[in-house]
Amino acid sequence: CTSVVAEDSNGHLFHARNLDFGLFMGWDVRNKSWLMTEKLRPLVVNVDFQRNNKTVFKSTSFAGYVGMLTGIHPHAFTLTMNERFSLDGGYIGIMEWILGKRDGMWMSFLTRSVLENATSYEEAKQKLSQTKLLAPAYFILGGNQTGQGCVITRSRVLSLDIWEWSLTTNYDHWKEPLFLDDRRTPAMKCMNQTTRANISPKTLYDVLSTKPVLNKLTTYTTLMDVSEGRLESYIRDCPDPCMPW
Amino acid sequence: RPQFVPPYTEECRSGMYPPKGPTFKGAVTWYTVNLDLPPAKRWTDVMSDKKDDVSVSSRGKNLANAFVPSGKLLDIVDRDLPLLLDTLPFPFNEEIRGISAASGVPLGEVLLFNIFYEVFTA
Repeated sequence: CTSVVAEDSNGHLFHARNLDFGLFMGWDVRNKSWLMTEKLRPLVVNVDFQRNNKTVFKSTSFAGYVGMLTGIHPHAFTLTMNERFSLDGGYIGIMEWILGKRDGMWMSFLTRSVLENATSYEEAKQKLSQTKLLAPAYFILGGNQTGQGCVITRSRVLSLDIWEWSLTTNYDHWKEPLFLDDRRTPAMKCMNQTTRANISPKTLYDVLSTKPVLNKLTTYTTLMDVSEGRLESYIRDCPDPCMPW
Repeated sequence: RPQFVPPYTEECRSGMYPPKGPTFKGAVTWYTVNLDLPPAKRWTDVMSDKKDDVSVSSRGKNLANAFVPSGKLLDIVDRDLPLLLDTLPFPFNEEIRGISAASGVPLGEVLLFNIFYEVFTA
């Protein structure tokens, strides 16, 4: 995955993401694509969650999946989650849960709960950084005021780091990404080339359409504008030549 | 040219929006989920619309069979995983139950689909 929170020169905040999923879950040799990614694409839906006929939050999700990976609480904050791989991973959290230790929260349920119940950037940041989880994760949070954007790097128990303002893929920002999977450098290069004056949903879509930021695992691209309360999503494909991840 | 050798890094793209061309496979459909409804009923419309096009079941099976091709893992998913459902927090457990009922997909497979993130972070 690649997530970006960016601000234009007028202080207008935008949040965009590519959701990449399906690595090593079957490779279709004939079509040169990941089986799981292909099966997920038709399931992508945009959902407007309403209470009393009013929008509470909007999300891009998968039909049948009740947690959230991408969403906007209009006029308050935007949130995306990127996968964080660790030996102390979610399977340990699940084992603990089965054995009766249930003080952690399922990651996607926390994300949905925050989108549904938090009413400000600060409240969302506090919940995402302090709630004990079953699995490690990166939470990318954008606010509605200038300077409000951060990447929260989570282990299952702790908030390891809160990095104000930037772009993240699936690696800790203080470490070099795996040399075979460096989407951060090209994405950063394109963001720098775009310049702050030209930041918009249109230019963020351009960044997320540049290979290898766009790759064979990319299922959808979502663009969010917090002050307009707007979320738009597009199902993606990456024709050859294209990196498998 | 660098875009023809791995990792196929391109010059930064421009003019891609509005989405079109070979990297765009379609717009995403909007649905409304009414949070005033009982949790088991909230996803009925979405699942009614999607169940004929795409089987969530095949996704669960692929997921399980990718790791244990014999199908034994899927047996466990169908037989034992639903026991976990009642331990999940409300309203998510009820929503998952509703999705299974609306789609006809076994409960264990819907549950596996909903916890795949936790399973695959190793």
